[in-house]
Amino acid sequence: NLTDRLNQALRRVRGQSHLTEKNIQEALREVRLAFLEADVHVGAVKEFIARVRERALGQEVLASLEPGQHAIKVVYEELTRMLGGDALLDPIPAGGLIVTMLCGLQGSGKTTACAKLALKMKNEGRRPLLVAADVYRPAAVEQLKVLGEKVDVPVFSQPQGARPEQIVERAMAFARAEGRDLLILDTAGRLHIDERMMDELVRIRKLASPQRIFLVIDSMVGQDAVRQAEHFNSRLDVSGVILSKLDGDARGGVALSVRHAIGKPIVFASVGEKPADFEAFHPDRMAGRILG
Amino acid sequence: FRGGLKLDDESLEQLEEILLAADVGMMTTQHLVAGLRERARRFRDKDVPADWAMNTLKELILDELQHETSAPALAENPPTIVLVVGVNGVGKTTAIGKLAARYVREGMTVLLIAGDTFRAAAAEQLAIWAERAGCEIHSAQEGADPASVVYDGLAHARRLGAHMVIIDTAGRLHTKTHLMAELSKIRRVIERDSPGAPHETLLVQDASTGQTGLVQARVFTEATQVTGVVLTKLDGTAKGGVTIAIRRELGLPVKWMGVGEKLDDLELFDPEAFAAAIFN
Ligand SMILES: Nc1nc2c(ncn2[C@@H]2O[C@H](COP(=O)(O)OP(=O)(O)OP(=O)(O)O)[C@@H](O)[C@H]2O)c(=O)[nH]1
Ligand SMILES: Nc1nc2c(ncn2[C@@H]2O[C@H](COP(=O)(O)OP(=O)(O)OP(=O)(O)O)[C@@H](O)[C@H]2O)c(=O)[nH]1
Ligand SMILES: [Mg+2]
Ligand SMILES: [Mg+2]
Repeated sequence: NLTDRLNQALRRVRGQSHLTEKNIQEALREVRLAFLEADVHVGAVKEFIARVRERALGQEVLASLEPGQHAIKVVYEELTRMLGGDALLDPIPAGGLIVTMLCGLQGSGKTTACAKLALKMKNEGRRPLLVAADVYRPAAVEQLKVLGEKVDVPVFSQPQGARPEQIVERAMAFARAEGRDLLILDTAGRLHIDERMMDELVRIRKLASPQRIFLVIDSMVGQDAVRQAEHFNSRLDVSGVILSKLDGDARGGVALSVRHAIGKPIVFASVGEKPADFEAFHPDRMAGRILG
Repeated sequence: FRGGLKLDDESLEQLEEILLAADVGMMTTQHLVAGLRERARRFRDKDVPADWAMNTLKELILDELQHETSAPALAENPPTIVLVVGVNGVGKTTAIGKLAARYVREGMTVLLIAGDTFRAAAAEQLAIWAERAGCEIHSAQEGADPASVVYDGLAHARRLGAHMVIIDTAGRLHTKTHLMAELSKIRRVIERDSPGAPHETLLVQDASTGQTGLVQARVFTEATQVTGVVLTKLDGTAKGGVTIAIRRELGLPVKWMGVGEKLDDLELFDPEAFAAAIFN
């Protein structure tokens, strides 16, 4: 693991009082390797290494720690800070209908995340309404209906032929009439480079004025995550990110890449296929995972 | 790279970054760059010609990918039985719809087996694809045992005189041992049903998958002898570079590529286009 590798790389530092450029060179190479293996974006790796080098250079090697452990401490702290740190969602003003919109690439886990979010919000005392605004994927509406039933949350849908914008408008009217206080919009998966589909999201956003726009990203994604995040964020100014499939073994470097690229918080982690497999994102746990 | 370029550390680093950005992974990138260095030796100390480095890397990548067994498998005596596997959300069900359409167009009688009995509305989704492709589908109740659905489906295929049977399975993370065991069980049911079956086991992978793709391939191959990869969502910006490592380590060729969400957005794998796209 990285601690062993850093200890190896820094074994010569023992007995010295300070870390120098020369002796952290090899350690930084190990960190770079670990990060690339964890799918951290090459640009984010560069930036991270520069920061760690700056922090580590000239630092006192604590007599109490192995030099490798000392380096790991710096890396871990810097990583946790970059992953979470100051990231908080602005509070939502009280009263009125809250609208939450989920978006992202095909197959990233949006529909499942909508149901999970609905369950969580319901357990926190809200009255959510799921909205099936994906009119493209075969049986998408059925899928959300089955999931809605599982978590005992109503699903608003329209017969085939309705456009997403119409569905959302009618859903808002329905929610107000039925006393639902939280609308969770499931949207179709789309490529970040599909201008027509990205325009559609912008139109839905204009209509619904969501207080929350969550970009759902599959934690297995490699270097492409930054492109995805940047495009979605530039068109929609997302509130935050939901990372899915964290119950897999992907090291999750995508978390650092996305934070670094768009500066938005990672808010939730989906950690399985069951409705309850959904939790708040923990930056420190993610840091440990990335470091392997 | 205009004019000549010194194959120095800086330009090598730039080339490395292109490969890494395409999800080629550290190990394979180092292997390719070592190959490049080797071939650069003939230039001794002169500058290498423009584009030479990139073209040589493309050639080295193609060397890794070319293989005579990349053609889709067909059984000597029908039906050809194809098992489709992979992790969640990569495009298995959609790929099956596209394959079905292709084979129907070639005049085959095709049967789809809805082996995903877990996912909400999975059978409904596959049924829509069967309708679009113009073929039959065998499905069961949600929650039914997938191995029995496959067993019954294969019997249905025989009654139908199907030339091609394509079996959909639930997405599953390779880290879930009980789900991988379920997949091995499904494979055994198919093996017992017909000699030489399944004739093809396709691992579907999303082109945006990072280094975990290699682990996926190892684990799925162990559970169910994968014979080829379907690389999906290549109509996006992802390059699918991890498939080079999969080819090197496991000998698994990419056989098909998904390039969109419509019925005919499936093409035979084109290694030249794949290699070129990495450098676009
Ligand atoms: N293991 C695991 N599977 C997940 C998780 N989240 C979603 N999935 C699975 O991933 C697959 C895709 O999930 P969907 O919710 O349909 O994804 P989507 O983004 O709505 O897909 P499209 O609408 O087609 O773009 C399904 O098989 C889900 O069960 C997770 O956290 N862990
Ligand atoms: N752009 C693009 N989208 C694709 C492609 N292949 C599949 N998709 C989309 O990816 C999403 C997931 O596809 P599915 O076929 O449901 O994936 P799956 O592997 O069967 O998913 P699970 O059964 O949940 O594991 C759908 O929205 C598809 O339309 C492709 O080649 N390009
Ligand atoms: Mg969906
Ligand atoms: Mg499926």
